Amino acid sequence: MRIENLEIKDFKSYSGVHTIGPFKTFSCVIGPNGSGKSNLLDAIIFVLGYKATAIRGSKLQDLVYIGADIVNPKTYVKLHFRDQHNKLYVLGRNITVKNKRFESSYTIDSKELSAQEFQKQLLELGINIASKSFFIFQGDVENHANRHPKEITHEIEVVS
Amino acid sequence: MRIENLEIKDFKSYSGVHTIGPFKTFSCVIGPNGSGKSNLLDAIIFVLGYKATAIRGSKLQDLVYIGADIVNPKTYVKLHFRDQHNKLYVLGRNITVKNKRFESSYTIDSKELSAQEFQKQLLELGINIASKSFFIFQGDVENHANRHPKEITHEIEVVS
Amino acid sequence: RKSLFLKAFKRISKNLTVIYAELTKELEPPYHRGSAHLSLEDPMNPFNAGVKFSVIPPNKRFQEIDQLSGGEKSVAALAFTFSLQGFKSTPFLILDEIDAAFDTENVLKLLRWVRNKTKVNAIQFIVISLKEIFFAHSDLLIGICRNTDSTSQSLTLALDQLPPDEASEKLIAN
Amino acid sequence: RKSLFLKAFKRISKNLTVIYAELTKELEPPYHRGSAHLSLEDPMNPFNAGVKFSVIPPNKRFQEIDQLSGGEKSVAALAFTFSLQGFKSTPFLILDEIDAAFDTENVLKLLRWVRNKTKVNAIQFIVISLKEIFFAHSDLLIGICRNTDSTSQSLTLALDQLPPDEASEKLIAN
Ligand SMILES: Nc1ncnc2c1ncn2[C@@H]1O[C@H](COP(=O)(O)OP(=O)(O)OP(=O)(O)O)[C@@H](O)[C@H]1O
Ligand SMILES: Nc1ncnc2c1ncn2[C@@H]1O[C@H](COP(=O)(O)OP(=O)(O)OP(=O)(O)O)[C@@H](O)[C@H]1O
Ligand SMILES: [Mg+2]
Ligand SMILES: [Mg+2]
Repeated sequence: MRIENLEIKDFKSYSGVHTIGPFKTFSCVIGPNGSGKSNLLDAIIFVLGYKATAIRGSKLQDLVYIGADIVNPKTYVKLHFRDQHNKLYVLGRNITVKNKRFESSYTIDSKELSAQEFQKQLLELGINIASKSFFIFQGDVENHANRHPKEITHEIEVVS
Repeated sequence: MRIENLEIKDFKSYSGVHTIGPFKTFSCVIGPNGSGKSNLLDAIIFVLGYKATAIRGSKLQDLVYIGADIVNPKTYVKLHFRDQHNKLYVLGRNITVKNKRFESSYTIDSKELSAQEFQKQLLELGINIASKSFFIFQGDVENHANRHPKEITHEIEVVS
Repeated sequence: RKSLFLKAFKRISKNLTVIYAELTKELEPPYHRGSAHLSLEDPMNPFNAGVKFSVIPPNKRFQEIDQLSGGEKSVAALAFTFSLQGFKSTPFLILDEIDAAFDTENVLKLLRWVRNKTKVNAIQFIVISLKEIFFAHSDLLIGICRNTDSTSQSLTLALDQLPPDEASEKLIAN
Repeated sequence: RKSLFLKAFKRISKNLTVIYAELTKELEPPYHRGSAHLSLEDPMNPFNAGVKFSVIPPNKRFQEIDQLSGGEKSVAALAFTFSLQGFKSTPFLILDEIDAAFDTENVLKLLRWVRNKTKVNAIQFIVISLKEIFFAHSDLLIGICRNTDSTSQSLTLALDQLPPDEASEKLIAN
């Protein structure tokens, strides 16, 4: 059991601070269409370092809750993660505005890190974001079901 | 209410003769994955004149039930259709083998017609197969949900 | 070519607004509806650019179709597919698992829309669906199952002879 | 480049056969399983040609993936996605509505597979699903709903404290 809690503030459809969890071994996220379930998955891949464009083609600005202060947003996602030795880490990423440009920065246990250092720490925790193997996004299965032989070759090559 | 009955013999997963119906105003086809529901829709578009390649990329041979006599198949689909004046027509199409080649021919009320004459008759019955507007195939909605603006332009152009 | 396109564009755009509103109208008062619009990115040269598909799901804000949730996109895409042809000369409509991404509410809205079309446009529907809340309210069930030799078998069951399910009937009556 | 590819191809092909068999094993005796194979169209020049994905759903015949039904394709595509990486170093898996095209039987087989992976590979699962027969058997439910201002709200409900549903537990125990 690794993901313990998710703490979200002003991220996509989540206005204000939300604490989601604690997660168990087998948790299900349920609710109506458009309620914000996939947005939770977006929060997780966001805090783990996915580029905004890889989050359903967004820009950083699109990830900030639309009703938040657009001049000085305080958007963040914090993932409480327990490693295999039972040690707890708080992985964080936020979105701020500097010189009218949207930027994001990373923290682990409140200590700020560069994006590269953050990814290095994730690898040590056993989270290899580049492998993309921890997530199946909505619609992926249907898209893959319609692939041609040459596309399968390509997929295998990407993996090798 | 227009489609009254469907009579199928040795078509895809339907072995022997099957009579499906009578259909009502609002009928639902239900059953497990892989049972043969979409194959019924394939039977309907087949008898209405769709090319085999437009039926999930098949060849005529693929549409013949696999356990049927491959040398001399007697595959057919007959659609019992009632027009707006309450007159009943039996639209038929079969698959046979001539000179080792798979062929199909058309009938209306047991009278054989050329493909062109058949399509002309369908138009008079109010069935314009070229418009493709009577069917939404499995996966169409998901595919369309992911279209880009330029693809929408193309769709509208096709229609106009 | 351009005038043909613009004529079709106008017709489809109008249809879309009507159909999307019908498909998204709430099941309970105050019966808010969603709205959808097509707009040309370049009205002077429509073929050089795309068509923007903007949607406001009921009680939500304006966004491009690609910003919507999976289910919301499906509803909008379905409305668009229906709007391409309209229903003037449609004797029957055959739909294969179009509700795969729909939640309970959207399935009931679809059911209401189908029932309405059978009355208003006298369209015959044959719908393949895995969702019981949908097919339980049809007039006829055609059950397909597999024999042990994996061939298909059909069984027909008329439903319009049974007493209606009061609760759902009330929900979709509007 | 070619040897890297062939090495990965062998590994993925092996995984696929195992995972597809696990995902399709029947829920009742005689527990028949499906089988799936990857084969190179051109083993000498793998990059010039494609990879054929052949499938035999339980009790059916050999066919290419594009000849399968919608639901059968989904199961095969899911098995392929899982086989790309295997599970040696996977702490968690997050799945977003992968069961959209599944019938009841395939949903229960998926449920059985997920439960098995939590035990055998100690993987944590977070699954978004609209299907009650699936999520009713998880340890925890995170319900998301929309407020009137259309912002999201979450509610957590632990299920592992409740008595299990005997009938389904029996079905997926194997
Ligand atoms: N920055 C934002 N501010 C406010 N709302 C947003 C923002 N970004 C996205 N949304 C809203 O979030 C909703 C999408 O949520 P999400 O994709 O999580 O739905 P879902 O629960 O997965 O639904 P489905 O079951 O249909 O897949 C959209 O209606 C969108 O308007
Ligand atoms: N010529 C044929 N002979 C025998 N069986 C066939 C033939 N062509 C297709 N099939 C079988 O028909 C099945 C597909 O049926 P169909 O697509 O109608 O399923 P479905 O009920 O729509 O399922 P789903 O709910 O998964 O979409 C496949 O398993 C395939 O093996
Ligand atoms: Mg979603
Ligand atoms: Mg199907």
